[in-house]
Amino acid sequence: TVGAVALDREGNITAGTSTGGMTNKRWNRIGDSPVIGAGTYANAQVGISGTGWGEFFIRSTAARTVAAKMEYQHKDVKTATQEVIAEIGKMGGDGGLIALDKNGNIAMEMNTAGMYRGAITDKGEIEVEIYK
Amino acid sequence: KKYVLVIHGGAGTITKENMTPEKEKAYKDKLTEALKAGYAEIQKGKTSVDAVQSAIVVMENSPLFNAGKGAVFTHEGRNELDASVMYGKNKSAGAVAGVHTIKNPIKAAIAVMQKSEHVMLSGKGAEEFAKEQKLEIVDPKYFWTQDRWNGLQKALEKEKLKKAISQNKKSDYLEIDQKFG
Repeated sequence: TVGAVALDREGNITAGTSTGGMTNKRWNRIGDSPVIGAGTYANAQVGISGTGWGEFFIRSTAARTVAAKMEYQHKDVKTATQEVIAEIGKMGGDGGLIALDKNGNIAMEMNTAGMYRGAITDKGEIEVEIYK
Repeated sequence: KKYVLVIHGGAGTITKENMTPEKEKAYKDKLTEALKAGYAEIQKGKTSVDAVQSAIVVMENSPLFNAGKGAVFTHEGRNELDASVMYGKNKSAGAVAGVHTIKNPIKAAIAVMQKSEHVMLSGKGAEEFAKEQKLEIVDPKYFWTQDRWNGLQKALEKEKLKKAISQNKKSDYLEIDQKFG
C-alpha cells in the first residue's frame, strides 16, 4: 500500500491511498485502502492515510478517528495518530498511519517493525525513513 | 518545521536483517522521487489533489511497492487494485475497488471524486468509467512482477501445508504472514 497527504498553498489538505491488497486474498476481499474514513480521510484540519491489516482499520474507522480526536478532543496530530495505532494494536491489528495537519505538523506512527515513509517541508527539506 | 507533504509506502516486517543495502537505497530513492514530484506541484501553485496524485503515481509505477505495478497477487493469480482520495476543503471523496486494468488507480479515484456524483465504484464498472475518463488502460499483464508471483507461490505452499497439517488433526501453528497491503 502507498499513500500521501499534501497541504497546498491555499491551506487545503488532500489524502490519498492506493494498494494491491493482500497476497493470496480471495472472494474479492477489499481492505481499508478504498474505504473513506478507514484508510483515507481528510477535512479542513487534517488528512490521513493508512497501511496495514485492513480489517482492523475498517473496524476502527482509523483515519476518521484520528480526525475526530483532533476535532472533538482537541488532541494534536501526533497524539491522535498514536492513540489510534495503539487502539488497533489492542484489537490485534497492526500497521501504520501518516497524517498532516493544516499547520504543517506531521505524524508517522506504526506498531510494526517498519514503515516506508517520507516527508518534505515547505523549504524542500526531505526526510525519508524505513525502520521503526 | 512546516511540512507540506507526507507519504508512506507500506508497513510491516521491515527490518535491517531482511533488507540489502541496494534494496534500501532503491526504496529511499523512490520515496525521494515521490516527495519531489508532489512538492513540485505545490511549488507550481497546484492543489493538494495534484500533489497527492503526482506522489502516488511515482509509487504506483514502481515495482517496489504494493500498488499499481508491483501489486501482490490474489489467490487466483490476478492483480486487484484499490485506491481512494479525499479533499479536505469540501470533503469530496472518490474511490475505486477491485480493478485490474487501470494503470494508475489513484487517477481513477480522483476522477470519481471530481467527475461523478459517486464516492466508490468497483470492478468492471469502475474500469468502464476510467476508460470514459480517458485514463490509461493497460493489459493486466502490465502489473505482473516475478517477486510478487514468487510471493503468491510461497503463500499457496504454506496454505497447502497448513491444510494438510490440520487434516491430520495436528496443531494449527503455521501462520500466513502475507496479510499486509
